[in-house]
Amino acid sequence: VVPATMNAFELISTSQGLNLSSLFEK
Amino acid sequence: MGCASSKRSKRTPGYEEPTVLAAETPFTVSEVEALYELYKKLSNAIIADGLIHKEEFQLALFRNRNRRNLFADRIFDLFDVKRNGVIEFGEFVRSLGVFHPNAPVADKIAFAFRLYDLRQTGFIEREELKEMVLALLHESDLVLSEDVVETIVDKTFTDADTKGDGKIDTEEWKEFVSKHPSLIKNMTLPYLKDITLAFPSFVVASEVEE
Repeated sequence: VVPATMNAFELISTSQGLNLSSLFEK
Repeated sequence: MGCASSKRSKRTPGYEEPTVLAAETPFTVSEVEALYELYKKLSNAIIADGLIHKEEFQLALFRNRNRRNLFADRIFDLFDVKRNGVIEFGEFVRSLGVFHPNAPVADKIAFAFRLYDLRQTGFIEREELKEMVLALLHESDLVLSEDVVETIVDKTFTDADTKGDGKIDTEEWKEFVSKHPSLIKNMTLPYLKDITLAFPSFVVASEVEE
Protein backbone atom coordinates (compact mmCIF):
# COMPACT_ATOMS: atom_id res chain seq x y z
CA VAL A 1 0.00 0.00 0.00
CA VAL A 2 1.44 3.37 -1.01
CA PRO A 3 0.06 6.29 1.01
CA ALA A 4 -0.88 9.30 -1.10
CA THR A 5 1.18 11.46 1.26
CA MET A 6 4.35 9.52 0.48
CA ASN A 7 7.33 11.45 -0.88
CA ALA A 8 7.69 10.56 -4.57
CA PHE A 9 11.49 10.54 -4.35
CA GLU A 10 11.27 8.24 -1.32
CA LEU A 11 9.16 5.89 -3.42
CA ILE A 12 11.60 6.07 -6.33
CA SER A 13 14.58 5.39 -4.07
CA THR A 14 13.22 1.90 -3.38
CA SER A 15 14.04 0.86 -6.95
CA GLN A 16 16.35 -2.13 -7.28
CA GLY A 17 18.04 -0.28 -10.13
CA LEU A 18 19.36 2.26 -7.61
CA ASN A 19 20.73 -0.35 -5.21
CA LEU A 20 24.33 -0.89 -6.30
CA SER A 21 25.15 -3.12 -3.33
CA SER A 22 24.13 -6.12 -5.45
CA LEU A 23 27.26 -5.45 -7.55
CA PHE A 24 29.25 -6.60 -4.54
CA GLU A 25 27.23 -9.61 -3.51
CA LYS A 26 28.62 -13.00 -4.35
CA MET B 1 53.85 -2.81 -10.32
CA GLY B 2 56.16 -3.85 -13.12
CA CYS B 3 55.08 -5.67 -16.26
CA ALA B 4 51.75 -7.00 -14.93
CA SER B 5 50.28 -3.50 -14.74
CA SER B 6 51.63 -2.36 -18.11
CA LYS B 7 50.41 -5.63 -19.69
CA ARG B 8 46.98 -4.89 -18.15
CA SER B 9 46.88 -1.35 -19.53
CA LYS B 10 47.67 -2.54 -23.06
CA ARG B 11 44.78 -5.01 -23.00
CA THR B 12 42.09 -2.89 -21.35
CA PRO B 13 41.11 0.48 -22.82
CA GLY B 14 40.23 2.99 -20.13
CA TYR B 15 42.46 1.30 -17.55
CA GLU B 16 44.10 3.77 -15.17
CA GLU B 17 46.79 3.15 -12.58
CA PRO B 18 45.51 2.49 -9.04
CA THR B 19 47.78 5.19 -7.64
CA VAL B 20 46.18 7.78 -9.93
CA LEU B 21 42.64 6.69 -9.07
CA ALA B 22 43.41 6.44 -5.35
CA ALA B 23 44.71 10.03 -5.43
CA GLU B 24 41.41 11.26 -6.90
CA THR B 25 38.87 9.17 -4.99
CA PRO B 26 38.22 8.12 -1.37
CA PHE B 27 39.72 4.69 -2.11
CA THR B 28 43.16 3.51 -1.10
CA VAL B 29 45.48 1.96 -3.69
CA SER B 30 44.76 -1.57 -2.50
CA GLU B 31 41.01 -0.86 -2.53
CA VAL B 32 41.32 0.27 -6.15
CA GLU B 33 43.24 -2.94 -6.87
CA ALA B 34 40.43 -4.89 -5.17
CA LEU B 35 37.85 -3.00 -7.23
CA TYR B 36 39.80 -4.03 -10.33
CA GLU B 37 39.18 -7.68 -9.47
CA LEU B 38 35.45 -6.94 -9.26
CA TYR B 39 35.63 -4.89 -12.45
CA LYS B 40 37.33 -7.76 -14.31
CA LYS B 41 34.48 -10.10 -13.35
CA LEU B 42 31.76 -7.68 -14.36
CA SER B 43 33.42 -6.52 -17.59
CA ASN B 44 34.04 -10.00 -18.95
CA ALA B 45 30.78 -11.63 -17.90
CA ILE B 46 29.17 -11.55 -21.38
CA ILE B 47 31.57 -9.79 -23.77
CA ALA B 48 35.15 -10.54 -22.79
CA ASP B 49 36.59 -7.15 -23.76
CA GLY B 50 37.38 -5.68 -20.33
CA LEU B 51 34.62 -3.09 -20.63
CA ILE B 52 31.26 -3.10 -18.84
CA HIS B 53 28.44 -3.13 -21.38
CA LYS B 54 24.84 -2.36 -20.37
CA GLU B 55 23.86 -6.06 -20.49
CA GLU B 56 26.73 -6.88 -18.13
CA PHE B 57 25.66 -4.09 -15.79
CA GLN B 58 22.09 -5.42 -15.81
CA LEU B 59 23.38 -8.95 -15.19
CA ALA B 60 25.38 -7.73 -12.20
CA LEU B 61 22.48 -5.74 -10.72
CA PHE B 62 19.57 -8.06 -11.44
CA ARG B 63 21.21 -11.42 -12.25
CA ASN B 64 19.34 -10.99 -15.53
CA ARG B 65 21.12 -9.54 -18.57
CA ASN B 66 17.90 -8.52 -20.30
CA ARG B 67 16.08 -6.86 -17.42
CA ARG B 68 15.57 -3.19 -18.32
CA ASN B 69 15.17 -0.60 -15.61
CA LEU B 70 14.92 3.18 -15.98
CA PHE B 71 17.03 3.86 -12.91
CA ALA B 72 19.75 1.32 -13.74
CA ASP B 73 19.92 2.91 -17.21
CA ARG B 74 20.40 6.32 -15.62
CA ILE B 75 23.16 5.01 -13.31
CA PHE B 76 24.85 3.37 -16.31
CA ASP B 77 24.68 6.62 -18.30
CA LEU B 78 26.22 8.62 -15.44
CA PHE B 79 28.99 6.06 -14.95
CA ASP B 80 29.66 6.15 -18.73
CA VAL B 81 31.32 9.57 -18.48
CA LYS B 82 32.81 9.45 -21.99
CA ARG B 83 29.36 8.50 -23.38
CA ASN B 84 30.81 5.72 -25.51
CA GLY B 85 28.29 3.09 -24.43
CA VAL B 86 30.56 1.24 -21.99
CA ILE B 87 31.92 1.79 -18.48
CA GLU B 88 35.71 1.82 -18.37
CA PHE B 89 37.71 0.99 -15.25
CA GLY B 90 38.61 4.62 -14.50
CA GLU B 91 34.96 5.66 -14.87
CA PHE B 92 33.87 2.75 -12.67
CA VAL B 93 36.16 3.69 -9.78
CA ARG B 94 35.57 7.45 -9.98
CA SER B 95 31.80 7.03 -10.14
CA LEU B 96 31.77 4.50 -7.28
CA GLY B 97 33.83 7.00 -5.29
CA VAL B 98 30.70 9.12 -4.89
CA PHE B 99 29.06 6.15 -3.14
CA HIS B 100 31.92 5.76 -0.66
CA PRO B 101 30.83 6.42 2.96
CA ASN B 102 33.57 9.07 3.19
CA ALA B 103 32.59 10.88 -0.01
CA PRO B 104 31.26 14.43 0.50
CA VAL B 105 27.47 14.58 0.94
CA ALA B 106 27.40 17.44 -1.55
CA ASP B 107 28.73 15.08 -4.23
CA LYS B 108 26.04 12.52 -3.35
CA ILE B 109 23.30 15.16 -3.56
CA ALA B 110 24.64 16.39 -6.91
CA PHE B 111 24.85 12.85 -8.33
CA ALA B 112 21.27 12.09 -7.25
CA PHE B 113 20.10 15.31 -8.92
CA ARG B 114 21.77 14.35 -12.22
CA LEU B 115 20.26 10.89 -11.87
CA TYR B 116 16.71 12.25 -11.60
CA ASP B 117 17.25 14.93 -14.26
CA LEU B 118 16.19 12.39 -16.90
CA ARG B 119 16.46 14.71 -19.87
CA GLN B 120 19.58 16.48 -18.55
CA THR B 121 18.04 19.96 -18.77
CA GLY B 122 19.65 21.04 -15.49
CA PHE B 123 16.28 20.75 -13.74
CA ILE B 124 14.02 17.98 -12.45
CA GLU B 125 10.69 18.55 -14.17
CA ARG B 126 7.27 17.43 -12.96
CA GLU B 127 6.84 15.09 -15.95
CA GLU B 128 10.17 13.45 -15.15
CA LEU B 129 9.13 12.90 -11.53
CA LYS B 130 5.86 11.34 -12.67
CA GLU B 131 7.70 9.16 -15.22
CA MET B 132 10.00 7.88 -12.46
CA VAL B 133 7.09 7.16 -10.09
CA LEU B 134 5.31 5.20 -12.83
CA ALA B 135 8.52 3.31 -13.62
CA LEU B 136 8.90 2.36 -9.95
CA LEU B 137 5.28 1.24 -9.68
CA HIS B 138 5.71 -0.89 -12.80
CA GLU B 139 8.95 -2.40 -11.46
CA SER B 140 7.30 -3.24 -8.14
CA ASP B 141 4.05 -4.51 -9.70
CA LEU B 142 2.21 -1.89 -7.68
CA VAL B 143 -1.06 -0.55 -9.07
CA LEU B 144 -2.23 2.91 -8.04
CA SER B 145 -5.08 4.97 -9.44
CA GLU B 146 -4.15 7.90 -11.67
CA ASP B 147 -5.48 10.24 -8.96
CA VAL B 148 -3.22 8.81 -6.26
CA VAL B 149 -0.20 9.02 -8.57
CA GLU B 150 -1.01 12.65 -9.37
CA THR B 151 -1.50 13.42 -5.65
CA ILE B 152 1.88 11.90 -4.74
CA VAL B 153 3.68 13.73 -7.55
CA ASP B 154 1.90 17.03 -6.89
CA LYS B 155 2.58 17.01 -3.16
CA THR B 156 6.26 16.18 -3.55
CA PHE B 157 6.77 18.60 -6.39
CA THR B 158 5.09 21.46 -4.57
CA ASP B 159 7.22 20.80 -1.48
CA ALA B 160 10.44 20.76 -3.49
CA ASP B 161 9.74 23.54 -6.00
CA THR B 162 9.93 26.33 -3.43
CA LYS B 163 10.38 29.00 -6.13
CA GLY B 164 7.19 27.82 -7.76
CA ASP B 165 8.56 28.00 -11.29
CA GLY B 166 7.48 24.47 -12.25
CA LYS B 167 10.89 22.87 -12.02
CA ILE B 168 13.32 21.82 -9.31
CA ASP B 169 16.78 23.38 -9.59
CA THR B 170 19.95 22.26 -7.79
CA GLU B 171 19.50 24.79 -4.99
CA GLU B 172 15.94 23.67 -4.30
CA TRP B 173 17.08 20.03 -4.48
CA LYS B 174 19.83 20.58 -1.87
CA GLU B 175 17.31 22.24 0.41
CA PHE B 176 14.80 19.43 -0.14
CA VAL B 177 17.37 16.71 0.60
CA SER B 178 18.46 18.53 3.75
CA LYS B 179 14.83 18.21 4.94
CA HIS B 180 14.63 14.57 3.75
CA PRO B 181 18.16 13.09 4.09
CA SER B 182 16.89 9.54 3.56
CA LEU B 183 16.33 10.46 -0.09
CA ILE B 184 20.04 9.88 -0.75
CA LYS B 185 20.42 6.71 1.31
CA ASN B 186 21.13 4.82 -1.92
CA MET B 187 24.09 7.08 -2.55
CA THR B 188 26.19 5.40 0.16
CA LEU B 189 27.45 1.83 -0.08
CA PRO B 190 28.82 0.58 3.27
CA TYR B 191 30.55 -2.21 1.29
CA LEU B 192 32.99 0.37 -0.04
CA LYS B 193 34.35 1.11 3.42
CA ASP B 194 37.24 -1.31 3.78
CA ILE B 195 36.24 -3.20 0.65
CA THR B 196 39.30 -5.38 1.02
CA LEU B 197 37.87 -6.61 4.36
CA ALA B 198 34.34 -6.97 3.07
CA PHE B 199 35.59 -9.06 0.15
CA PRO B 200 38.84 -10.80 1.17
CA SER B 201 38.60 -12.93 -1.96
CA PHE B 202 39.26 -9.79 -3.99
CA VAL B 203 42.39 -9.06 -2.03
CA VAL B 204 43.94 -12.44 -2.76
CA ALA B 205 44.36 -11.48 -6.42
CA SER B 206 45.27 -7.81 -5.86
CA GLU B 207 48.96 -6.97 -6.14
CA VAL B 208 49.70 -3.98 -3.99
CA GLU B 209 50.49 -4.49 -0.29
CA GLU B 210 49.25 -1.41 1.62
